[in-house]
Amino acid sequence: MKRRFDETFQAVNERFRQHFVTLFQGGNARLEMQQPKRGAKGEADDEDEELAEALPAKKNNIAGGVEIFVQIPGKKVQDLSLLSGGERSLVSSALLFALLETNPPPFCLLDEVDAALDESNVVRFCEILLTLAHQTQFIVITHNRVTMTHANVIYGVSMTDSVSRILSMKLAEAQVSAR
Amino acid sequence: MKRRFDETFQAVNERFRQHFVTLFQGGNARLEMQQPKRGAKGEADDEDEELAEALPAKKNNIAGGVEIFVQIPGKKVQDLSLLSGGERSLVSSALLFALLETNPPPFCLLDEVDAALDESNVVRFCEILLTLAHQTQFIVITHNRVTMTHANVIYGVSMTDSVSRILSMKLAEAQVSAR
Amino acid sequence: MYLKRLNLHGFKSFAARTALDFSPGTTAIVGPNGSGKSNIADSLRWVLGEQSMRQLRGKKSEDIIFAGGHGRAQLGMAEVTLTLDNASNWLPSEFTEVTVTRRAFRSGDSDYLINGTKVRLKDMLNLLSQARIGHDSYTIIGQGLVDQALSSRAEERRSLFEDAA
Amino acid sequence: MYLKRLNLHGFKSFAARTALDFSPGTTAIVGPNGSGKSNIADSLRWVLGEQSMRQLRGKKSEDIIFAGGHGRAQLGMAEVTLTLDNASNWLPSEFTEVTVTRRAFRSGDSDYLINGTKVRLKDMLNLLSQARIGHDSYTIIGQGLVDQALSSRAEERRSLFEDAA
Ligand SMILES: Nc1ncnc2c1ncn2[C@@H]1O[C@H](COP(=O)(O)OP(=O)(O)OP(=O)(O)O)[C@@H](O)[C@H]1O
Ligand SMILES: Nc1ncnc2c1ncn2[C@@H]1O[C@H](COP(=O)(O)OP(=O)(O)OP(=O)(O)O)[C@@H](O)[C@H]1O
Ligand SMILES: [Mg+2]
Ligand SMILES: [Mg+2]
Repeated sequence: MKRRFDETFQAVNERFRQHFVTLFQGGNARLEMQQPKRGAKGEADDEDEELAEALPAKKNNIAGGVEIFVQIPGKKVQDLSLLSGGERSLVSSALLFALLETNPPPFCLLDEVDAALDESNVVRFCEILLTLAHQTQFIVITHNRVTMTHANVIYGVSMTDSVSRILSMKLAEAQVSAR
Repeated sequence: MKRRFDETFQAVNERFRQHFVTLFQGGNARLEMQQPKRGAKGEADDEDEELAEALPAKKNNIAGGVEIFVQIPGKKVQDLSLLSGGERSLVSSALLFALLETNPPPFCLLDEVDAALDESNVVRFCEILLTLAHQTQFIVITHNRVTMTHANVIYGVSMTDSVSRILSMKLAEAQVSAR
Repeated sequence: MYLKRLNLHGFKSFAARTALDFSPGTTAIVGPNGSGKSNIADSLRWVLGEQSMRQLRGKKSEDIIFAGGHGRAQLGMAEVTLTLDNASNWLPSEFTEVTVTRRAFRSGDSDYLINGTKVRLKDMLNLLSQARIGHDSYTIIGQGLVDQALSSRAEERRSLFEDAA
Repeated sequence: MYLKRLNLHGFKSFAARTALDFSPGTTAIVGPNGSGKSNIADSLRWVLGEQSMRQLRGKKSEDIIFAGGHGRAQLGMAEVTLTLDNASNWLPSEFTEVTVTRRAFRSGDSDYLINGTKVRLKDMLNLLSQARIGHDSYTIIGQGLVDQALSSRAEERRSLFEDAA
């Protein structure tokens, strides 16, 4: 069980770094398993052990969490909090793509995950999506005209008198009112 | 003090409704002062009074909060949580505009507040911004090409080798890489 | 090809019988603010077994039933059916097409059906988990939540990996 | 016309001396992801007295000083100057132009200046509050926070009205 987790972790870590470099056109990124909190703090340990027993195995914090370290091309490694809105979306997307690639779910729905991205980043985001689309059926909700061009089928949703309806659309129609 | 608050509240309420109707092209909206929690619950009252004394006057929850009720055109009044991302931005913008209009601050900086809006809503949003710009100096950070057209001056920020620089831009240049 | 079709009737703003046919490739859903796009995402979460109203942006369980509007009465039931393609036999079923249906009534009652037969919620959840389809983790990324993995604590992130392992 | 100019030097990604001249009308700030737009918003909050690093997306106080990068050393100081137009005498000052400067050093020291003269933080906050300029409430709406008024509790919303009253 632990070995399988470690193998998965390594695989995701490798793909995370790769997708990060694609999205940021350079730089570096890695995930790190935090060591579980043990050691000199006797009192804290007893509390931790009680906590470990009380929590279900999956949520067992004593196993340690996953830290994310990124270095945007040209910049120094800094706390994730200092990243811009778009940069955060890209880092999170790189991690998501790595998870999707390592263990492809049958489908994946993304609701406006491109909202914070500028045009050139949307293009790179969509290119990765295209490669993953062979293994996973994507449903993408978007306002972005570039993202729309990457779909095989476009459904337009409209509301009349409080009722939603769906219409199959052609790309050109959809892009008219897109951003 | 209380009277001034009440007058302000009424003024903001009226403008909030007006801006809501402009942004949603109909419907209705109002703000309501919640009655402070008093009455039959004896024990709760004593706690409340202690709390009232402990908190600074401004944050005195016992004075009651402000509830928001909206009715999107054609739809029933529902909990705010059921609103869409864009609808939430619009309702919040209507409130913001009402506050800005009632007591105009010298300037106001908006960082990507148009991010969740579709094109036609951005247009309506900007029209209101235009009317308020006589009293308040707006600085608007945006990726949206429609929003850019409403500015007198556009500054383009770019980053080279980890250093940000600013350049004054013409509308046409700015729109090239806009969404 | 896994998801074949999504049928909605009475779920949130989808008062009328609505069908969404999926392509083996990528499907995009577009439209103005408030038109119902995220409601489709909610319906997928819901038919896959989501029990938390908060995840569905609601407060009480009847919030996901069409509330009525412009000269239109509210409905008494919400029903969503997901049709899965099973030609490659990725689902533990002898059928080439498997449908999963969920219904909710204003009374508070709920129905769960597999291929039109009523089952218990746990049977439906069992089928889905055997097929490795979850209503949680990273198969549905909600609006405004793309960077949730960054905001959550390191320990919470761990569960994403456990789902993938 | 109230804000005349913003000068940044060493604040976050603005390693070089940078000047932003404001128009009496609306000023738009555009650019790619990560270019530094929100950093400008942070610098405005900061020069107006923001003390919470969390509001500035940082963890420790030196996070707002240029950290260095591509073959460029970190800087030891961040300085932001806001120039306010006082032709209409809306500020309690006899000058037609009032400058407010804030500096932070890696050592942890801070300087606050009004018209080039060192003052205490409280003097600067006093001037700004008399001019009704706040670094809080609704004069600066941060990225991703436009619907904060809706998510916050009714009692928290009340403070917006008290600011306006
Ligand atoms: N039970 C219900 N009955 C009727 N209408 C509902 C119900 N629940 C939600 N709605 C309506 O659905 C609308 C929100 O739809 P949704 O969130 O899908 O919009 P959206 O297309 O995702 O928009 P955006 O682009 O702004 O995110 C709201 O206007 C809300 O009033
Ligand atoms: N102290 C610092 N020294 C150097 N660079 C910094 C410092 N603090 C933040 N940065 C950099 O500034 C960048 C973020 O800038 P900012 O948030 O202004 O981007 P933005 O233009 O608003 O982008 P977006 O459109 O994605 O919101 C990050 O890449 C970060 O590394
Ligand atoms: Mg939505
Ligand atoms: Mg930003």
